[in-house]
Amino acid sequence: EWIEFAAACREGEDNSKRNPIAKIRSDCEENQPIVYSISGIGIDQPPYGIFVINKNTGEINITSIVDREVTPMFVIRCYARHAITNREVEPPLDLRIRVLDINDNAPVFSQATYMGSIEESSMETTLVMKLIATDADEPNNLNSKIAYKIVSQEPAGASMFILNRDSGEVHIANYLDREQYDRYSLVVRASDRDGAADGISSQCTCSIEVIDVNDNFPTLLQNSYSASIEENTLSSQLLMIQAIDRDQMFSDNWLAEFYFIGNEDNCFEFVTDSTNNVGILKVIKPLNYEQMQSLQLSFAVRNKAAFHHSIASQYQVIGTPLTIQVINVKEPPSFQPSTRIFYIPRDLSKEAMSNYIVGMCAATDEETGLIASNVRYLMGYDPSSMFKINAKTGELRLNKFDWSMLNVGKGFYKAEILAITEGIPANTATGTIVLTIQDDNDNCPVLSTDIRKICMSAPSTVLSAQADQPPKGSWTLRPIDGKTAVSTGVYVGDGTPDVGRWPGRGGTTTLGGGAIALMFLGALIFLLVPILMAMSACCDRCGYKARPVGGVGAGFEPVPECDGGAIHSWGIEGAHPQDQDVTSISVTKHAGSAGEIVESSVSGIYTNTRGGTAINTGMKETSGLETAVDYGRFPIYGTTSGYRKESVGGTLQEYREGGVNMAFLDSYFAEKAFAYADEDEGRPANDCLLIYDHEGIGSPVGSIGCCSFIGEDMDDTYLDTLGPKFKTLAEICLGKVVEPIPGVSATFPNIDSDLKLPPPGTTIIVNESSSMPPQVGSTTFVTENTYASGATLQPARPIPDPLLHGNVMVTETYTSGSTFQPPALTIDPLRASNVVVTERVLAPNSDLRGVLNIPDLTDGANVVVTERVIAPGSRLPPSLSIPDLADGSNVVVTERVIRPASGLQGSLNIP
Amino acid sequence: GFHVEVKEWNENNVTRWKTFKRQKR
Repeated sequence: EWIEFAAACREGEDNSKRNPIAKIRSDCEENQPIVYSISGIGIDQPPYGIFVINKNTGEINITSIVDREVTPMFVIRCYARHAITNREVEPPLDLRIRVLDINDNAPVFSQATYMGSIEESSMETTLVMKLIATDADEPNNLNSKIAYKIVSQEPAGASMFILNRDSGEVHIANYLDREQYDRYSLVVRASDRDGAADGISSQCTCSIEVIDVNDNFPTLLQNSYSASIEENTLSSQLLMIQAIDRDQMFSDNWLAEFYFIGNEDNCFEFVTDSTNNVGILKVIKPLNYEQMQSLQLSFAVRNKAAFHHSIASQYQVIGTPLTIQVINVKEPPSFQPSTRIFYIPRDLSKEAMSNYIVGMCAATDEETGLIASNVRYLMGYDPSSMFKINAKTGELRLNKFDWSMLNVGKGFYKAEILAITEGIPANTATGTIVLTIQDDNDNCPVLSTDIRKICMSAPSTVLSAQADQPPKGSWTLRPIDGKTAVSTGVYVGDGTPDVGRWPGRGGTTTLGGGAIALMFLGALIFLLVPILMAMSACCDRCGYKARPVGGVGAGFEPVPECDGGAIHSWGIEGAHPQDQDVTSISVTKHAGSAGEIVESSVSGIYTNTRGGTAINTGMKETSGLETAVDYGRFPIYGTTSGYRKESVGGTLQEYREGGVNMAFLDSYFAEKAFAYADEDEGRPANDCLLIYDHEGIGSPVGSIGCCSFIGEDMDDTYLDTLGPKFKTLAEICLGKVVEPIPGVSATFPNIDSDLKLPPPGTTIIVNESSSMPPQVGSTTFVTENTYASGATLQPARPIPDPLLHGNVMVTETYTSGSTFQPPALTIDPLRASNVVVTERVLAPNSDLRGVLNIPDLTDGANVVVTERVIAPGSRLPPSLSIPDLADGSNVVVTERVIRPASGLQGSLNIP
Repeated sequence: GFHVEVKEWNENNVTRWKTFKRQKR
């Protein structure tokens, strides 16, 4: 697979002036007759004939204008065959021709007009809509990079919306009030080349409706209202009250709802006319002037819809006074109650029946409430002429009586009496009389229904006969016109009859043993439930928590407080940095005689990015120390990216989210080759691209940096253009003898110098490892990790498998306190092969047991160096012990510097 | 070997041949 596009042509231009654009040649042509041929899209596949080849010279020409949007790339398969036998003398070779993009396409919106809506009073930055424009030019190229911009807003004034220039998302920028403007219209422009002046633009419109919410209280025109009505009359429209509301008309946010504060007798009712928001006061129950001449009511108004949360707390129920004057009307007398029931004893003799006084049926004067004095009484409906009445007093007597009148009928006799006022006009009041037989069962209360009259019989089993005592025992319900019981039951404790079911005429309700058992069971449950609930609450208080079904670990785990439940993107794999400033050490590895140097300080070919948001562009020389300090200061740091010579598209965010964008890399290399060819003929066409990737998709595990060397074995002068670090790495890749970087001094720490050791409990760990040198021209991956730690001892990090990714892996780990300036560590590896360096600086009183973790290197070309500097202030000469190395390929160096004040007892165990 | 020479792009119409050999990523 070719790494680069071998050749390029520009779309929309006549490229033939550059012919031949490429030549192929086989070494076999020196001693064999060779003919060359090509095939592929643009040659013998549509579009045909764009590329042709001189079969004898191998020169490839372009013949037509190409369109990148049609064919972004051509792959020419080149063949070299024997001129006579036609046998392929070389494996086919793919020559990729990249079509360079020109900005010949304008952004195209997905819609000409976008329609959207948003509620008023929404929070700022609320997303309203998202505009989408596409550009047919090359993806990941500036020609297709679209920037959005609001050109105008109607109605004009303060900008109510903000448009994200990159994403096309329209957000609220200001407080929206529908009552001010209920619709906005925006003209939006999309320009490619990221909005540059030379970009091509297109426009669309956005219509945004502001949706109403109930953020206005209804009000009334007046502070108080009054009305009057005659007594004993109803009104469907006693008063009309206009409500005013600024919310959207005819919506529930606008429609008023009137309600009374008072109105205990329910004589009045409000309804709202939804067409004009007028509240109509109705009188639904007659008023009695003699009882109340004036009513002082109060009412309030709200909306049918609930108030918006932004104003709901401000709503106060303020009653509006409403005075109702009742107008007196002259009323005729009346019988109160209008129906009276009289009983006659069953054992009444015939003699006694004559002139038997049934009772008094006097009419009442409505104006005074007393017995009417100016009326005369007459019998009205009395089919059997059973009664006679005293015309002046209303005394009712039996005229004649026949038991058959009751028995044949429904058990009672019904008649009407009249009370007629004297004078003109005469008013007549009518009363109803019901006569029935009094027997043992007639002592019970009488119930009245719409259908029939039912008499509740006296208790069949009377345990207490006192009138002021509640009845006990059983009861029977039966129609008043019959003896057949329709339901029976028992009296409960307070004398209330327990109404059983209604079995129908002639049926009787009885409770069986099963029903009693159910009742007992129900009572038991009522007793047990509170007890069990109390026990459960007690268990909670005692710390017992319910376990999820499915065993330990199933279900949700609670998010601890103060955690926020968010993912903490420390940006550092495998460590747990804290919010502390970190001072790192600059580690330099020297190859003594061979002069191999790999330093941790980063050469000035990239820029730093901090905090994960801001991007600092430009060239900036940073040392490893500076970098580490920065990382310590910004625990959640972003990736570091840098481009030599020129910046290209692709943002930090893209790398973070998508890992290494291979499309971007392709574009990068192509454009860089293009740019180099323009500016410097003698410039080597090699490149070093350092891309710090935040463990994105496809990047090596645990890495934040990748370095790719593209070189050709015929020309290695490009090494001189690299920074010292990557030059060294490239040289390792190429298998060259590595020379030390001038000016870089790295020695063991001088214990007599003013060495600032870290504070107690500080640990410095440096791990470096590298695998076997790669083959020439291959890719090198460099990983760098920087760790910050607190004041506690940190376990050694496992060294990553050097064989996993690429050919050289460098892992650097820094852990220190706030002020320590660590010394450089000089290592003399015998070979430029796998190197593992572990350095620890331990403070006094540290517990060193079990903290050292030197990897077991089974490979024969490994170097393990362990250095320890322990405790300041000591005058003890350093002791350096070098183990006897039977195998020359393995070197283990152990050095200890121990001073008297360290307090350590020499319990270190170093492999 | 099977060699490819490509004429590099140059706005100044100055050609420069660049030789490629088989390379793998």
